[in-house]
Amino acid sequence: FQTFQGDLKWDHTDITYQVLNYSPDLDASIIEDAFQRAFKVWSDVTPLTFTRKERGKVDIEIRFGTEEHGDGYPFDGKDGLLAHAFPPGKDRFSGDAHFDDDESWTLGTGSVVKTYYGNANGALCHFPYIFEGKSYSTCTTDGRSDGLPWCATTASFDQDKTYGFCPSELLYTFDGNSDGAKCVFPFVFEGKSYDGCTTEGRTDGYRWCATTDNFDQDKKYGFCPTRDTAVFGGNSPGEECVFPFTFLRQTYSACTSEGRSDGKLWCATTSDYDTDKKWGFCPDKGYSLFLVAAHEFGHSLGLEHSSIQDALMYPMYRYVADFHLHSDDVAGIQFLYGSGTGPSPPTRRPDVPTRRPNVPTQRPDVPTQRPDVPTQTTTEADDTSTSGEDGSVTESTPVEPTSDACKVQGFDAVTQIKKELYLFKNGQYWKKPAAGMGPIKGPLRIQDTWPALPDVVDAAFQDKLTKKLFFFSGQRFWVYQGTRVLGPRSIEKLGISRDVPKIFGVLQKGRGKALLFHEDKYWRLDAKAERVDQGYPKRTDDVFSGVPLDSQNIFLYQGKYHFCRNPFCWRMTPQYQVDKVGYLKYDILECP
Amino acid sequence: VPLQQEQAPVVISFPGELVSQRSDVELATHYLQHFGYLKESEISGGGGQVTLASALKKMQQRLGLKETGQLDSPTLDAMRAPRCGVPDVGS
Repeated sequence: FQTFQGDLKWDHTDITYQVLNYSPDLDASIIEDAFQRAFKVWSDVTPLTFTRKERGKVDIEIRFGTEEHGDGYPFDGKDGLLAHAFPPGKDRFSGDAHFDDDESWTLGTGSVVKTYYGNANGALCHFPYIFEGKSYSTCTTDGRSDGLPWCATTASFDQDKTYGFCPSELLYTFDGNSDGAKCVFPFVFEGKSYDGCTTEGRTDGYRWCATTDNFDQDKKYGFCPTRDTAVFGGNSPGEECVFPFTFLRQTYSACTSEGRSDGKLWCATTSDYDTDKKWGFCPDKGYSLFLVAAHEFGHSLGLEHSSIQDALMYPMYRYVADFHLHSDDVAGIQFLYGSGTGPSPPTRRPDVPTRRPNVPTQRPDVPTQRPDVPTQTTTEADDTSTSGEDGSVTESTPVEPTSDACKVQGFDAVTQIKKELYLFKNGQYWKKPAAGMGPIKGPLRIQDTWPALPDVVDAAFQDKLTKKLFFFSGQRFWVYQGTRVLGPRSIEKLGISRDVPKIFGVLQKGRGKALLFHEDKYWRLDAKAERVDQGYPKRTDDVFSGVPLDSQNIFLYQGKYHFCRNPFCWRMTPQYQVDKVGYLKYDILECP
Repeated sequence: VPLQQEQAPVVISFPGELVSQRSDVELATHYLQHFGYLKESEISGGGGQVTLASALKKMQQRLGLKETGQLDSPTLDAMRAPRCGVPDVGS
């Protein structure tokens, strides 16, 4: 995750918001519900609360708009840019979230049509439905003489007879100054008579009508709701397709992608495109207002875009039916505001293998394993170990056998040595096979294995070429080669400046090289020469983009880079792509 | 008798379309600029292809695409995908 420069955040936790206007695409109650759910995504994992206010000063103003809508950052018609939001602050637009009303706003899977009146108590339309033996996938005026569109709210009107009326200007308007009164046609505006909703007199493209027969006289108006059959974008948004229509002298009776290179379906809104040039995009699945709002509110609270493709704060839109906040988003928002008392964050990702139930707590002296837990057979994996000439580790005495690595609150250092992952904390260490589901061994006493080391080890690694084991603690380091030890020596001897208080972690880079990290910079160490290479330090985020710069543990494990900040780990491929964010304990240590 | 040529599909300019059907390079330049990967000065500076390649790499890395530095099809698809208007780089 990323936060805005200077970690912009609200200085209070009781955040207020106001919905300044509504989209014609959805009923106001559905819009409000989507926003409320989007805020809940964040309040569930932080101490933040969100309260909607009808008036007065609020932190987050929410509005729909099109093209240039007053903030200098214009939208771009249908598709492309969907929305944007401003980070927290005290400026005019700080925290505000704007949604492009040239989009088709839905809940992500096509038109959401709430009904009015009828006998279905405001239920949503059920598409498709059967009426007089024929299947309908949109609202229809069939069966009525007053032109009011309606739909069934179950799969079969013929059977259930439940129905309601669909949004249309003949039923109601929204916003404006007419308390939702329906349009009156014809009406007079600037001396001219109108028989339908119009965008005349406006620069934002919203369709409106008068709610009396003379706007010039009464000044009463409202905005027209979008019919489910209306087109989006183009030059006649809100109008309906007219079938058949003529395009380049051909006749079309359905939406077409002819004339376009992007495959999008469009139709004419008069019977002759060639003459009138009036058109729009046909209704599609639309964009989930809930998902987009949850993303934008992340910005409103101080999060920038994440480079994790599954994270909510990834900049591209992707519809997901079963939304769960990604651990990267949770880590980001909790970095700014801390964790809350709401439901436990975050939900486990689907790509995380399910842990086997009831794997017993690991004790180094437990000989019996569950049948499905591979038994440790190699010497290196035995409980008692010391350092061998080749860097293998043998013989040491287990201490405090009840101490459980899964209960440790953050490790001092983590590293893979040969085929095991070593975890250091306060004079003790644990180890776990790097492959398979073997148990965690330990705790073992650090000084039983490496007598020269202090209790706190900040970083460690084994060089593949020389088999040397490097340990770092504060500004000192030790080099073990078998039982021989050199150190402590100052990290200045490696060529690292004296103002670096500690090394946070190490990544082996092939044979004989390793990267030593301190916050936002890193050095490349030549393990044989025991000197850092020229041209270093370099900026961490120039190469390792998308990982936290304040990682506490940085290590190579199973061929991938890991940057961990308790309790999360960002896993990065050798091509520097973050491919997963998970838990150190659950995803790496496989704790129950 | 001349051979009958297969007719290429006709692509027209639709009136009122805000984002007209740009060329790939125009689209890329606009995208990289808009989302903070490319500065105005880097384009006018005459760096040409090299500048665009490095901005493309930055964008590909940031968005989890294969870092080719080329305007390849996955990159163009990403540039055409619906997204948030907040820049990825810079404020």
